[in-house]
Amino acid sequence: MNIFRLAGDMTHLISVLVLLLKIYATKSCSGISLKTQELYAIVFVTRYLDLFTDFISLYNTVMKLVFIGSSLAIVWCMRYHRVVRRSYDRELDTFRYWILLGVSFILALVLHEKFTLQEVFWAFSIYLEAVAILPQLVLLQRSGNVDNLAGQYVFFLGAYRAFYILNWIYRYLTEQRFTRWISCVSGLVQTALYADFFYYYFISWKNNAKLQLPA
Amino acid sequence: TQTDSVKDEL
Repeated sequence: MNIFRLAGDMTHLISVLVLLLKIYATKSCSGISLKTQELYAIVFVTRYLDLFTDFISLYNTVMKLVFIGSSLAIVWCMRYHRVVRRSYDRELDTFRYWILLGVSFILALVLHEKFTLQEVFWAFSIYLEAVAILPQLVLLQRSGNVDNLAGQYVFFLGAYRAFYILNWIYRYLTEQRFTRWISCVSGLVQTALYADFFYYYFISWKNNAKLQLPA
Repeated sequence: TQTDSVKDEL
């Protein structure tokens, strides 16, 4: 464990907490894409298949349970909670995410570390996470005004993978046999997808204005 | 030897 990875995990945890806060405090999920939340639930379930077989550390196990539990809870809330579900922007959240699922799965069948069920699903979860934010970014552009908590959620979600890139650089420099090309390349693509969001987020922060994404 | 494919990252 290094400071970059810890910072990344904490930032990721903050993004989940911000989203839970928004949903429970405002009883609203306006501006949040259910499709992105469902993709993230799939990412965590397919990535943590080793949850009960490989014990890395208490921290690792607890964080996996938190991410799986929170992502499923958010999907449940947005689909079935009688108050929250009314504020879901159903007509704006129309990204055809089957394409993302299909492409990621095909890519995982071709590019993986070992051709085992666990490794193929792990690679699938890495590729899927890289593009899982797309429905959310499209929804933010369509809904125009971005409420603070939704904006902060996306900001922290993007920042966490940037910390992980620093972590991979650090591990590559300090550990001889460390190579995680699948994670690194996907992580770079994932962070790049946030680039324009970060730019407009910074501008809105500098001008102390509401976050406006160009349609 | 521990294979480096053990996923110790989240």
